[in-house]
Amino acid sequence: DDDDDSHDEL
Amino acid sequence: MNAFRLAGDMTHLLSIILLLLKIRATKSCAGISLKTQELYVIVFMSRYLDLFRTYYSLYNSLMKIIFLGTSMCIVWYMRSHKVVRQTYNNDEDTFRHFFLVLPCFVLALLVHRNFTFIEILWTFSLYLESVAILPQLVLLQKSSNIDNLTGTYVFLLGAYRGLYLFNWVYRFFTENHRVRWIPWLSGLIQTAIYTDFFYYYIRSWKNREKLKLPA
Repeated sequence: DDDDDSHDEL
Repeated sequence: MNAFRLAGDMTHLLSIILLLLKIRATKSCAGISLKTQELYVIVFMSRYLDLFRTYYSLYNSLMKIIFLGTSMCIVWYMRSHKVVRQTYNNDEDTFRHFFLVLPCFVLALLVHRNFTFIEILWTFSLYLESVAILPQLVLLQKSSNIDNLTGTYVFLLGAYRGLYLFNWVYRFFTENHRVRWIPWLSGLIQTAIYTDFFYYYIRSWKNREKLKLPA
């Protein structure tokens, strides 16, 4: 899975 | 969410509250760059499009709405409020948006993770945010009289992304957070741009002198 977990940041 | 991330968000929020307080209490936006504030509206609008697509948490959605709303509110005050707009340093706030927006957009088209609409805009917002403070710093250099609220506003705004850098290091080691070059490098550049300002701000604070940036 290569979802960008940075997207949960502001 | 770790402490660095929370501290970063709260610092960001505090900087905006401080700016709104200055504008509302003193009915003045002297020393504040409208160019920088307009760039922030563009940054938030392009980054927070996913507000309507992906739900992360109530905290996340609320903060996005707050950042969007307050940034537009600040621009409204500076452009349209009949008293506040007269205090705007129109002649000194000379930086052209265009020279920052266009290169950032081209860079986002060239360097990104996925070629999708949302992803390109998200990348563009990170590049643009990293340089959005430049018109503000140029304006401060031209100002002979920087008030405390303006100085502290810029300090907190710079500190927020610095705290995000610690958050990324922390997440990398504790949460198996992968290497994310685009936000990390953008955040590093963003914080580095403030280095000079941090130096003079802390020095003036330690010596209890009025803040002044060398031209």
